[in-house]
Amino acid sequence: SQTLPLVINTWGFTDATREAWDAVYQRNLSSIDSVVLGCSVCEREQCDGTVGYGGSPDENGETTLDAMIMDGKTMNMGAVAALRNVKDVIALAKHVLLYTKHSMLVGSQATEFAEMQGFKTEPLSTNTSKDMWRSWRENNCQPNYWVNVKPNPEASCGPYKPITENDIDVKSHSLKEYSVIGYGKYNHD
Amino acid sequence: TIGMIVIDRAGNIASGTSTNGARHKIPGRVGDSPIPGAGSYADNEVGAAAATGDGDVLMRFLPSFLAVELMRQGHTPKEAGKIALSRITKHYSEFMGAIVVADKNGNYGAACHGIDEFPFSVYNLASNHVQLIKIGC
Repeated sequence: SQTLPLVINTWGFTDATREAWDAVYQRNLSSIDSVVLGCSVCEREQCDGTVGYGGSPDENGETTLDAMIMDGKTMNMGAVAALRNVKDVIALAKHVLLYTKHSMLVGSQATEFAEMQGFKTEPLSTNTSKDMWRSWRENNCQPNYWVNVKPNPEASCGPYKPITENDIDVKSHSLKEYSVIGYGKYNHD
Repeated sequence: TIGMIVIDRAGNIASGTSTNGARHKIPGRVGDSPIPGAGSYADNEVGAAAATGDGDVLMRFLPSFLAVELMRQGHTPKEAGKIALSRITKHYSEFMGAIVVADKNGNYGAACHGIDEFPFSVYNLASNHVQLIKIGC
């Protein structure tokens, strides 16, 4: 096709696009390697704070990473999720694809796999992510993702206990929770 | 989150995602990004798609898989993306998300919901440089 190769990615992460184009067009690398190289740029540049280390701390202030790579020729794939202490997450996903028969590894066990594969382990927190977490705590942990718990998650940091199932109002359990989280340019999967 | 599709000269398609997820998530939470068919999906016979947004909702609808299947049925990339997101907004009208879609021939499109505009980045022979394209949602 006259229109190939093609690189397209979500958001305005143009450095990642250029790197993938350079890989697939100038260096004639595979589409798999080009995706890995392109997305790795964002991991290093911490694109919008939504990719890579030092962003999106969880309730404990920890940053964890998720990534996936899929090969449309073989329908093989590799993914890692809730990965701790490893920065090069899509490169690790490629190792799941290449060196295992599995599709996804998660959590601390994925970190152990990374170490065995020769990846460096290091904390993923930064001063920025720590400040973000502190601000959230000082704002009574708002917003958060808890529902049907006590004390009231809209006013308290917990610890939370579940209310009884009989007390759950199923009708009100749909849209409201999603509207307060503030998904947008700087908070997304 | 970044979601990316690359098609090489030989027509081999790959897709991928990388993210640090949602801010202040409950520890252990994973969104759509590493889930095949949700965060992204690729099939050399048809094309690929990559989604972004509220991963707790996206992962329930497998929008990337759906977009690829819609192209298999004859829809354009743009149509496939719009229909894939409409399946979500039917149930979650305040959902925020977007999807980029490309067919095996290099045609592409995007769709979004819940934000004013969605930017995405494209590089191909026709453009000969990286293009930052913004669509209204």
